[in-house]
Amino acid sequence: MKGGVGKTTTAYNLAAGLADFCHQKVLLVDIDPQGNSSASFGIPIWDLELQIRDVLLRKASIQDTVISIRDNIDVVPSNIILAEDEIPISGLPGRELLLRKAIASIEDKYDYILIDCPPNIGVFSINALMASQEVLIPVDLSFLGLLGLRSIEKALDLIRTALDHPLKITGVLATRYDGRTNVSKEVLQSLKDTFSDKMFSTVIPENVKIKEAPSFSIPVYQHDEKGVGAKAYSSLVQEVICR
Amino acid sequence: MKGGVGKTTTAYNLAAGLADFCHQKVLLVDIDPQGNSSASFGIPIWDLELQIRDVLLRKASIQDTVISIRDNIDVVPSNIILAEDEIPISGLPGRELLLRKAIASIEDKYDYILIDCPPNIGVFSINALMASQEVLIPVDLSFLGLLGLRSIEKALDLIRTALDHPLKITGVLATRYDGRTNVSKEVLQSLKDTFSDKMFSTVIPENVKIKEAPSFSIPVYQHDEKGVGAKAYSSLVQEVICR
Ligand SMILES: Nc1ncnc2c1ncn2[C@@H]1O[C@H](COP(=O)(O)OP(=O)(O)OP(=O)(O)O)[C@@H](O)[C@H]1O
Ligand SMILES: Nc1ncnc2c1ncn2[C@@H]1O[C@H](COP(=O)(O)OP(=O)(O)OP(=O)(O)O)[C@@H](O)[C@H]1O
Ligand SMILES: [Mg+2]
Ligand SMILES: [Mg+2]
Repeated sequence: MKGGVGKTTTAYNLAAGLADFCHQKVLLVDIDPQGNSSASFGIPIWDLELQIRDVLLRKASIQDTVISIRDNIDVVPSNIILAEDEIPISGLPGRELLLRKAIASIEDKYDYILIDCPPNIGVFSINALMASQEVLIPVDLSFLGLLGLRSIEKALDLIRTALDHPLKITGVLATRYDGRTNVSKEVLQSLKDTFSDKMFSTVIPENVKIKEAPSFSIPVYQHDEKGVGAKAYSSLVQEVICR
Repeated sequence: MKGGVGKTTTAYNLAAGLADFCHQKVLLVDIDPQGNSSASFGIPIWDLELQIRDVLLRKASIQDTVISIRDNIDVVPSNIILAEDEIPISGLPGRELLLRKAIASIEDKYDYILIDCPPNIGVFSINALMASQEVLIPVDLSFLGLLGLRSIEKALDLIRTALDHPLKITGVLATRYDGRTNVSKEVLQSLKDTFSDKMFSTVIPENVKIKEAPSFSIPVYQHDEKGVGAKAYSSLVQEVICR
């Protein structure tokens, strides 16, 4: 829910890693009007014929919107036009289940379906959560990042009770770790104390290659194969596959 | 609109600087359900009696919700409960002008009113924009940050035309500059080429003291008076005052 914690960075690197290293068939659904995970794979988001909004508004089947990035990676893209639909979609009956119903028609084709959410708990994030069995929570290692985690917990409780949907936490992922700073170490320790069994042991370091990779439309391990960013996301792929 | 670019960090440091250095009377309105700028000033956001939601739902006057941080700094706080009101508020007639009308009743008391927005263009951000004459746009120096700026431009055009509200850009502020990386320098240059007259000459550096300061409920220049983070935000205060 907090902005800029690495949701998109994690979604597209994890999607790519599951496909490239573990030969999983992966669908990445971008339900953030900013279209960042679509753009991170090089999809020209200012030029989309069909996108997630057409699925939610039932103008197209989800199958028609899929863009094949490579053999094992498909993306349902989004762009800013989706933002204009937030209020109309919030008014539709059954508005929380639009994505779930659409995904039901294609989920057999995939081993993993990842959904990249916007940084809020509006109708798009709620659609994503209702369509999912699990949620992976990246946390930025800072005071405000930790505060954001508390908001997410409250939001998840709300969803479990109000919408009667059992949501498991795949794991809490510490991101943007800067080993030279005390704040990173202290917040990481505080997370481990609170979420011991839920924490991924992988910690994503602050790494310029991670920041640069989307500008080349490739995951970090193609941009900088031997670097710490690449190693961290590969190690996350291993952990996710084995959970 | 992009998450994690420094909206909150800039809002509370600028508010504090205008008050402390330039003796301006400042109101900071937190209209982000995450309550981050409220929390950055040490307001206990999990324990609020009154907040911005009570103003938007017309259950309280904005005056009643004001918390005085020090002589010259007042805050209208928010917390996660505001998120539950997004859909009901979106259904109200005149929903885009709720904040503007509320602020009209107290704006004479202040030299500056700053509004910290959530990372999207939903009803809360639209209320903020409709209540404002100007918008300050922080941009994270990365590929995704630059992409976010393009989304903001489209959103502002939408607002100017659809809601017939002339919005000036106070300035575009480059944030989280890391001089050791090429991506920071290239994105900064690209911003300067596109927005030459609109760019603040101040560039906010990536600086751990900026990240730590909210955990002490103080602005960065009280946490680390002589540091680069403090100097950068002080220089931004000067630029804003002189525009
Ligand atoms: N480990 C990292 N090291 C360096 N930069 C990073 C790292 N993780 C993310 N970033 C950069 O930080 C910015 C925010 O990351 P990202 O966009 O993935 O977050 P997000 O949670 O998806 O944001 P939003 O809330 O806007 O959707 C991006 O510019 C990204 O490239
Ligand atoms: N110049 C900087 N140097 C180091 N850390 C920074 C800097 N600016 C912001 N941060 C940190 O980056 C994170 C995101 O910043 P901030 O919360 O101000 O962004 P935001 O745009 O308000 O995010 P959101 O979209 O969630 O509202 C915070 O943990 C903050 O402390
Ligand atoms: Mg994102
Ligand atoms: Mg913020």
